[in-house]
Amino acid sequence: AKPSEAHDEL
Amino acid sequence: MNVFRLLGDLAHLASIFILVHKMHITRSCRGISFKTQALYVLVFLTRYLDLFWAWISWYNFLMKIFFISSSCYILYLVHYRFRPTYDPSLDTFKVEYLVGPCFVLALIFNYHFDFSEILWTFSIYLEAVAIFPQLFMMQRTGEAETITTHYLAALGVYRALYIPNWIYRYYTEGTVDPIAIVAGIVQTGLYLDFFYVYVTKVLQGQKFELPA
Repeated sequence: AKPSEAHDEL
Repeated sequence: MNVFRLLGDLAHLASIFILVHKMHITRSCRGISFKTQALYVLVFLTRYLDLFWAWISWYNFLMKIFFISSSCYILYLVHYRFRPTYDPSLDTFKVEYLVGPCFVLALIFNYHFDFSEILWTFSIYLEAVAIFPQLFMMQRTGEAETITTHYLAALGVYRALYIPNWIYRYYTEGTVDPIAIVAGIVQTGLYLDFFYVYVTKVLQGQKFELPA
C-alpha cells in the first residue's frame, strides 16, 4: 500500500 | 498495530497525564512553554480533522479525540487557570519561524497536492519542531523541575518508538512513509541533548541543570 492512501498512524 | 507503536502511543498518553498532573500538584504552569502547547493544538487539529471523513479504527478514533481535547485543555490551563504563573518573558521563541517554513515545506513535499493531504503533511512537519519553544525556554532558564523533565522524556520517547515501528512495518507490510519517517527522525534528534542530561542527571537523582 502506498503511504498516502491511508494515514493510519497517530 | 505493533508493540513499538503501542508503547509509543502509551508514552504519548503518559506525557500528557504527567503534564496535567504537574500543573495540578504545583498549581502552576511554571517552566511550561505556552507556545509549544499552542503548536501541539495546531498539530492535532490539522492532523486529526480527518476523523470526520476517514475511519481507521476505534483505537485511532478515540486517541484522536483524546489528543485534540487534552491539548486544548492544557492550553486552557496555561492560558487561563494558571496564567499568573506563566512568564512570557521566558517564552520568546518566534513561532512564525516554525509555522511558516513548515507550511511552505508541506506545499512542496507532500504525497498529493490536496487540502487534507497538505494539512496532514503540515502537521507532521510542525510536530517535529513544535518542541523548540520549550527547549529554548529551558536553555534560557538553565534548569527544569524534575516532573517537567519526566513529561519531556515521555514525549520524546513517543516519537523515538515510532522509528522501530516504521522499520517493523517495512519488513512485515512493505509500507514506507518517507515524510513521517524523516520528520520523526528529526523530531527524535532534537531530544538527544535533553535525553543525555535526563539520563545522566535526573535518572541519577539529581536536578536537571544545564551547564552555564
